[in-house]
Amino acid sequence: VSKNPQWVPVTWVF
Amino acid sequence: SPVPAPTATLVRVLKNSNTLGIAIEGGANTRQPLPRIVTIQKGGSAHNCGQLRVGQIILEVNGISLKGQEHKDAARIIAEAFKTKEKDHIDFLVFEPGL
Repeated sequence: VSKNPQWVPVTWVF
Repeated sequence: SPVPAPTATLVRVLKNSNTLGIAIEGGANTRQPLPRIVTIQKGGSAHNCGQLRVGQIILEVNGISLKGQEHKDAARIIAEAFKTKEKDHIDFLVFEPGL
């Protein structure tokens, strides 16, 4: 089980 | 054939439109530890500069290292670099894996 969460946050920078 | 050495490139993005227009993924404590460009919006300053590409990893913004920065802080550093009136450009040090 990996320490880092599998989902990766994404953000738009406008 | 030799594995291509990963290269870091300094890209200067001029603020020639009212939006920067990039989407980034990742940051400290995620499986993508440094922010990676996942989308570039047509007509934004990032697109206009022509040197930023989807897949590039952003190491530094105006000399500020993003290493160890959480996702929201990395996004804030980039947004502030675009908003500041002190400079008419942003210098991104990007790394293109496997180039």
